[in-house]
Amino acid sequence: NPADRPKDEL
Amino acid sequence: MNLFRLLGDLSHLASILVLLHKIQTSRSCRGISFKTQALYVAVFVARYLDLFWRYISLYNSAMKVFFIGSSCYILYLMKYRYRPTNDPSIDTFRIEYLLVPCAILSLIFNYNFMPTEILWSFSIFLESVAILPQLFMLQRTGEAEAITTHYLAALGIYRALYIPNWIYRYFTEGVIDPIAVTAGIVQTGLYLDFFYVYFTKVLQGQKFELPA
Repeated sequence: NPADRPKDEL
Repeated sequence: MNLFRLLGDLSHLASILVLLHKIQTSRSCRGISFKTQALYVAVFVARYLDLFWRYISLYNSAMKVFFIGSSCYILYLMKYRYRPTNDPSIDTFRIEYLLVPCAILSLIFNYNFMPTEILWSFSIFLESVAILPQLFMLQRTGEAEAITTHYLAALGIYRALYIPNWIYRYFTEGVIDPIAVTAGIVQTGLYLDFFYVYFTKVLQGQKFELPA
């Protein structure tokens, strides 16, 4: 899934 | 969360507190680029609106609220309360040269072709270059107050610390974010000249002055 970037970073 | 990212975030937080302190105590925003500050508002709003539909942690939400709120407050201070101390005639960088390429890049490079992810990419690209009007202004005036250089140093160190964070996460979690990493390296690179003068002059007690 290309949308799987880490989303917890600011 | 690892130590690099925590220290990076704290450095980012510190940079904004230093900037607010500079403006409030000197009752002046002299030496600060309004354009750079306006770009940061655009960066934070574009990236942190996910606050409304994605919950990560209290830490994450609180930081997002702080960054959006403080950046808007700084714009208010520059535009209204300390307006006479803001000199637009030396803040001449053309920000459309940043906005347009970042918009195009975000349409090409994103993790999903949907508005929220395109906005996220846009904010990452824009953040990497948002400091340019400020550095350009510094270059033009050739000198800066010590407190302004502390602000810039903390801001530069923030993204620099994200680089070891990404390396650490790659080895411990197997995650890699090529868009953020590429933009983050560019962003840190823009500070190298500044860091050189900051560490060799300001931290040795000398004035921040660029060679003529």
